[in-house]
Amino acid sequence: RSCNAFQLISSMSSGFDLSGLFESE
Amino acid sequence: DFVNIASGTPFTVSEVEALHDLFRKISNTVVKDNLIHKEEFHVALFRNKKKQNLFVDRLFDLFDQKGNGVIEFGEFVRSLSVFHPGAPEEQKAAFAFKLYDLRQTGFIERNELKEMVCALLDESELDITSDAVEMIVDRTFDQADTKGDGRIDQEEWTAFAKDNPYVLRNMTLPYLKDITMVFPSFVVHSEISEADMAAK
Repeated sequence: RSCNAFQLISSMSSGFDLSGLFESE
Repeated sequence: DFVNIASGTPFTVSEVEALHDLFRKISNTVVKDNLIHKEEFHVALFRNKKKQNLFVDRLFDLFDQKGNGVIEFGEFVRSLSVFHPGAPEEQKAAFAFKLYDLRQTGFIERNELKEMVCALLDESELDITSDAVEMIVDRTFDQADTKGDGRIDQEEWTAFAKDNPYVLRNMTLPYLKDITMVFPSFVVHSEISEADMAAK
């Protein structure tokens, strides 16, 4: 019901998962 | 220089030092020049330079504040600071707006939002019909485009993000809160000597 596109993007896109930067071993 | 870079960000000087260690590592994975190239940004995030991702490309462009094709250390720290849990919400909202304004027109347009949703669905396993995508985009515009002109301006976006804080969820990296604690390996390389560490 309250689902919107920005919510989808912010919760799902791996492109935003910057945590990869901190695991650059 | 670390002092200079730390000022105006939520990072302490020793955190900036820790970030420098990380930066040095990332910026020398492909081209050894202490600058992060797009390829290196991709490798750091995905371990794969070929993987295409719309959002990562946009993120890179925003990190690259000078727009010269590489991320310098100051740019890296300032951009990451927006993702700090302590950074102001308005700063996060402004950064997210720039991310979503794919063609940098000053507005998030309907086709841009649709493009982002489609990119997201492409990378996920979700199978959603194009009718459903249209519906999601329509509904989002119903909520966010309060002036009803078919595009979302910065003011509308800021108000929308304020009412729906979860849309800024991707703008906070909890890791950044205490970077020297979460990544203790950095401490070894910082001013504290190896001998001090061994003594503890």
